This record gives sequence, structure tokens and C-alpha cells, in this order.
Amino acid sequence: MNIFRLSGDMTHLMSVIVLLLKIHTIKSCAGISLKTQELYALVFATRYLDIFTDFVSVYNTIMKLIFLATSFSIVWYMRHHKIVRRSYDKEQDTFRHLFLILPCLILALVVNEKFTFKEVMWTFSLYVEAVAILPQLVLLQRTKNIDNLTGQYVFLLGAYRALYILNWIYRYLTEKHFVHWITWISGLVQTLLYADFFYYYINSWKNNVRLQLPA
Amino acid sequence: EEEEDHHDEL
Repeated sequence: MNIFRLSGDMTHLMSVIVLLLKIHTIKSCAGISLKTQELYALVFATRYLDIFTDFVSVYNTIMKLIFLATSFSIVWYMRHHKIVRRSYDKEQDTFRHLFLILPCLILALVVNEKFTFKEVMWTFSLYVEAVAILPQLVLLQRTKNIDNLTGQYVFLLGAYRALYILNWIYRYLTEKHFVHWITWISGLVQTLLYADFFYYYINSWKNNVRLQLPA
Repeated sequence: EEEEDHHDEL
């Protein structure tokens, strides 16, 4: 464990907590894409298949349980909670995420480290996570006023993978531990997708103006 | 000898 990876995990955890706080306290999911939340639930479900078979550490298991529990409960809240679901802008959140899932599945079957069920599912989860934010970014561009919590959520979610890239560099340099090039490229694509959001978010924060993404 | 990635990360 190194500082980049720990801060990456904590940033990821913070993003989930910010989102849960928004949904649970103000009972609103305005501006949040259910499609992105469903994709993240899929990411964790396919990445943590080995949660009970391969024990890595207590920390690892606890964090996996937290990510699984929170991602599925957010999807449940947005779909079934009688108050929260009313604030879900269904008409705007129209990204057909099946068009993301299928190509990721095909790619995972073709480009993977080892052709085993677990490894293909793990690779699939990497590809899905790389593009999972797209429905949310599309929704942000459609909904004019982005509230602070939603902006913070997306920022933290993007920052965590950027910290993971630093972690991979650090581990390669110090532990001679390499992560597969699939992980590198997926992580890079994922972080680059946030590039313009980061630009507008940091600018709005510096100029202390409301976050507005160009249409 | 570089160690294989055993997916010990989240």
C-alpha cells in the first residue's frame, strides 16, 4: 500500500459518500445519471467476484463490500425510493449504456490477460469503468445548473483514478510490480474522459462561479 | 523478476 493508492481509495470512497449524502439527506438525485450508477454497480459486481475466494487483506475486503453495498443501494434509491425517484430526470438521462456494455464485453473476450471467466470479467469491469462516466457527463451538459454536490461527486470520481495512475507508476518504480497494460490504458482513457470536466470545474472553483459545462 | 499482477488493488 502506498500514499497514492490509499488516497485514491479514500477519494473514491469520498465520492460515493458525497453521492449517498446528497441522495439520503436531501432526498434528491437531480443531475445524477442512473445509467452511470448502474454501470458502476456492474463494474463492482464483475470485478469483485473473488471477494470470498481470494483474500487479499481486511482492508481490501471491507472496501469491496462498501463499494458493492453503496453502488447497489444508490441504484435502488434512484429506482425505487418514492421520494428520490421523483427527482430523477428520466427524460434527460437517455444515454443507452447497453451500447457501452456490449462493446466492452466483446473487447474483454478478445483482449484480456488470460482467457478465464474471472480474468475476462475483471477485464470487462476495467473497460466498463473507463466509460461509465459518459452518461453522467452527457447529463451534466444537458442540465444547466450543476449543484455543488454533483460537481464534487464527479470531481472526486475522476480524481481517484488519476491517483491510481500515480500509484501504478510508484509501484512500478519501487516494487518492480507492474500492472497489465490493459489496466494502464483503461485507467488513462478513464482519466482523460474527465479532462474537460476538470478544466471547467477548477476554473469555476477559481473564479468562484457556478459550474457550467459548454453545451 | 517482475511480479505478475494479482489484482490486489480495488
